[in-house]
Amino acid sequence: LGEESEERDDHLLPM
Amino acid sequence: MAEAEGESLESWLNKATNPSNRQEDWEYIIGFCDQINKELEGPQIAVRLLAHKIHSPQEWEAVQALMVLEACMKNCGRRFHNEVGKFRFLNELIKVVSPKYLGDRVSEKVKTKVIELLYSWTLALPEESKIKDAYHMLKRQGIVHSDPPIPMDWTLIPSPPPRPKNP
Repeated sequence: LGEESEERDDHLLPM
Repeated sequence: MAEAEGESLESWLNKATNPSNRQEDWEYIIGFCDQINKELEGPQIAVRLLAHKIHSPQEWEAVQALMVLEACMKNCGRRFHNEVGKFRFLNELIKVVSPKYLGDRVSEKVKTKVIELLYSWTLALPEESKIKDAYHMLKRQGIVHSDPPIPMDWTLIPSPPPRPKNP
């Protein structure tokens, strides 16, 4: 679960 | 090496990226890599420390940090690759080359090296899809115009994943 939520929160920087 | 006892990731990195180093100091660079492999959360801590050094306004400190990063990619295995392959860290590299963030204040030497590293990883680590996403975004933004030539000795040969030692 921890890994899944980390994955969801991992976004590319807005450009 | 007795004097290395008690060294932390931060102290190894400070020595490896010290702006007063005349040239890259492989004893400290390898010391940092070894320490990452010894610690359970070594890769997570190491990428945070490296991002800070890569953002240094002192060119030589940033260049040395990028050399350390490259050495870690070669010596610290899949655990380290996984951390570098997250947008959380990739964004820190993107900031260096993007004029919207630090790009206008960073030397061409540092920016070129960041782009070379990103491109070499897209080739060597195709399974880390976020690295490709980040690199292609830089191309779409016109920050990367064409793929850089990669020196032969830069080819990243992933090492087998290290096993963290129990404390």
